[in-house]
Amino acid sequence: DAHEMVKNARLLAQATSQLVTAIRGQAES
Amino acid sequence: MPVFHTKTIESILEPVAQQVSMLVILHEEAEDGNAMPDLAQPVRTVKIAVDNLVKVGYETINSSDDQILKQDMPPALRRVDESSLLLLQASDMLRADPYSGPARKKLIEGSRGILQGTSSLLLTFDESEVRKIIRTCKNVLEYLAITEVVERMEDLVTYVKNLSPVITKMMKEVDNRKEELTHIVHRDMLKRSLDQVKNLTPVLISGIKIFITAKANNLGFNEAQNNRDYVVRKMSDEIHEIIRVLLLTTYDEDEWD
Repeated sequence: DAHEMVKNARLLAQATSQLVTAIRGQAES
Repeated sequence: MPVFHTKTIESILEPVAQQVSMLVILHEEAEDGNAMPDLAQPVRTVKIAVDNLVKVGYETINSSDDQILKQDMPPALRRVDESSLLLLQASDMLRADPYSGPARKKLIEGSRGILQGTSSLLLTFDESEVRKIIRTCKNVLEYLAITEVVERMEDLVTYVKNLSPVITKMMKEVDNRKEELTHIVHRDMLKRSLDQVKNLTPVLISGIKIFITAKANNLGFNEAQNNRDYVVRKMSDEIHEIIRVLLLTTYDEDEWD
């Protein structure tokens, strides 16, 4: 099982990815 | 060419790294772009994720006895935390002015900072995990170093009883690590050394047995001793090689398959 820190780092990376998608979506439009 | 040296780190950072690179390119190409949407919700989600990571990070620091981890992890956590504050500021600024240039810069800096901080954090944690495996390897080396005190069959029974679980533990940990590596050359190097240790273990035991018998019968003593010492040396060399490869994280482009 992954360590809690690795799990939380993954969640943060996913959240950051979603944020960047939202920013980029606007920048590309 | 893969940039991250373990599959776990790669799977976490690779997608977001690509996204952030694209964001930077877009920003450089079209700095005066359209109005930004309200980013309050995604920024809040990032902040919650950062707070959770920081909390778990400090718990990890407090429960660890690894001094290097204790020293290296807080700056990475601070980097992530400070970057999330930049995102919050940017989100507030954009609500007032959706065209704000400084807010866009903060968004880029914040996203990049979170990526870099998370990367440092994962690398620091990974290095600490590697040090644990190296401790197990050194434990085996310590047993190998006392092989010469095994002079009777009773000693050998105790020696094998103590050595076997440590070797098994080392083999398992190194094998798991091997599977984690993205660098095929490092994986192959670990596999080769692991195979050597695996094959040499029964040779070592029988070498010690022959040595004990030779000593008791006073027959072929020197040869038996040399043979035993040779196997010990060979196994120790392979374990030192495992430790060396475990510590490799840099990439030589020519080595990539």
